[in-house]
Amino acid sequence: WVVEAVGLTRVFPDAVAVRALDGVDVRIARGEFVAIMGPSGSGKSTLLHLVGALDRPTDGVIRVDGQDLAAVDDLDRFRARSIGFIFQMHNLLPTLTAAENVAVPMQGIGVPAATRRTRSLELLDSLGLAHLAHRLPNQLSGGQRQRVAVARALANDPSLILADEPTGNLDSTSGGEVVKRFQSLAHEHGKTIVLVTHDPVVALAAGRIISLRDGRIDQDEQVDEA
Amino acid sequence: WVVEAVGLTRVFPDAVAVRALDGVDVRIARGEFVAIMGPSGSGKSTLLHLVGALDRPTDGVIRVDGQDLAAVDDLDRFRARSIGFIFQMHNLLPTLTAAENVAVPMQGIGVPAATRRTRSLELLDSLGLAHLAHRLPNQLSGGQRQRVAVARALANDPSLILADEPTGNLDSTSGGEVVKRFQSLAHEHGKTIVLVTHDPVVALAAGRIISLRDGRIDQDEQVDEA
Ligand SMILES: Nc1ncnc2c1ncn2[C@@H]1O[C@H](COP(=O)(O)OP(=O)(O)OP(=O)(O)O)[C@@H](O)[C@H]1O
Ligand SMILES: Nc1ncnc2c1ncn2[C@@H]1O[C@H](COP(=O)(O)OP(=O)(O)OP(=O)(O)O)[C@@H](O)[C@H]1O
Ligand SMILES: [Mg+2]
Ligand SMILES: [Mg+2]
Repeated sequence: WVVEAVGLTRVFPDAVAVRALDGVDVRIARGEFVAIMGPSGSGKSTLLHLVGALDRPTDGVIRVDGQDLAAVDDLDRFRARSIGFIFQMHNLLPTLTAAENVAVPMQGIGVPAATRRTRSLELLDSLGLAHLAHRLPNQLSGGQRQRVAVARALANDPSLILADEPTGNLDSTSGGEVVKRFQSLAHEHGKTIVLVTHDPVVALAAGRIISLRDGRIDQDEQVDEA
Repeated sequence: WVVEAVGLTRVFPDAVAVRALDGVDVRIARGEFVAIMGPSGSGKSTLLHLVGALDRPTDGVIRVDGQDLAAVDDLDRFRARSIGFIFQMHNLLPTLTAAENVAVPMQGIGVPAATRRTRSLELLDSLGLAHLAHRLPNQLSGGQRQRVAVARALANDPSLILADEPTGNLDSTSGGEVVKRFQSLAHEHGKTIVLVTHDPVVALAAGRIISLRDGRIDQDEQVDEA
């Protein structure tokens, strides 16, 4: 399994403890394209952050590529090499250009500068953003920033891509292009994609839809891919 | 007219100057609920920021409630009293609780502390968020932050509400509730709503859809309200 969660639980302290994720079991195989849906506050971002080793569970186990994340020595290195993450709030670095933002993960694994530059421009170009390479995030529209965040997640050609509502700020055309890109990464390049979305059109482009409610899995269904 | 734009233009400097908005004429009457749609980068946020006096045009005129914004003495005060703005990137203050964030516009116009507290809790409650009043933004989900931003925009009971993709991070249920709230504010309370959205379901709830393309108005159509 590329992703295996067993009894995955995340509790946040509060006046009343918040069971943001409450015993989730999930198995995802290589090359799957999985959509995660559910009401606001149902635990989707929490699940994605646990799978992406950006947070630690309170209970239960999360394995990526067969490795228990709790037992990995260098989590930063593990993440930088194998996982591409697209955040719900894009989190571009405000003082770096679009091209420099895309290059950050490559720097993290020691890719030489000239290669970073070339690959960064290619990734931006593949999303129709080449003309924006030199811009700072505050010189971009919301949807342009979101697409730069998509390019950044693909920088190290990761085998697992975790996307938290990557089309929320996109019109149907640019959103459709991002989704087609994910489909091609899964079907033609064997990447595994886990994508959180509120958009049923996007979810139907995936092969499987997992629905969360109150921190638990409510449904887990195969879909005939659109 | 509550909103009147004549030849409204905003150019950003770049290697090639960017005509983000390129001669826009729009008139919006009191009590209208208007949706603005268009491709990523077509100028929607730029238009909203000019109407909301958060940016100045390069050319053309923008009047709100009959006043040329270029001639208003105290723009901050004008904005604080009359305009509620919901940003595409919610922009909650990270060190303030949800309730304190909602209260910020009230502080800006000198509302006493006890009244701010009561009204803030009422507004959060009306969006189903009363139990989150004491949380910091980083203790909230993306959609919860977005709805706190909606509550904040309503704090001073403004006559003009400008919303930049307020449902992008919401599931259909909570998104539908926010849209119904806007409909009621327009139809029952005479508020004027200008809402940017990529979601056709949301746009059809408005009475009119304005479509932008490359900084210009492409279409401006009345809709039979859903
Ligand atoms: N400071 C800036 N310098 C240069 N160009 C800018 C700047 N700010 C915005 N732009 C450009 O102006 C255009 C309009 O931007 P705007 O944010 O209004 O688009 P939008 O319609 O809201 O897009 P989205 O749906 O992606 O939010 C975009 O092409 C953007 O790249
Ligand atoms: N630090 C925290 N302290 C307390 N509660 C938290 C914290 N972080 C998140 N939560 C709560 O955990 C629950 C799950 O949050 P999560 O961000 O995973 O939801 P989500 O499904 O991604 O929602 P959305 O669709 O709105 O993005 C929410 O009810 C949220 O308020
Ligand atoms: Mg989320
Ligand atoms: Mg925008």
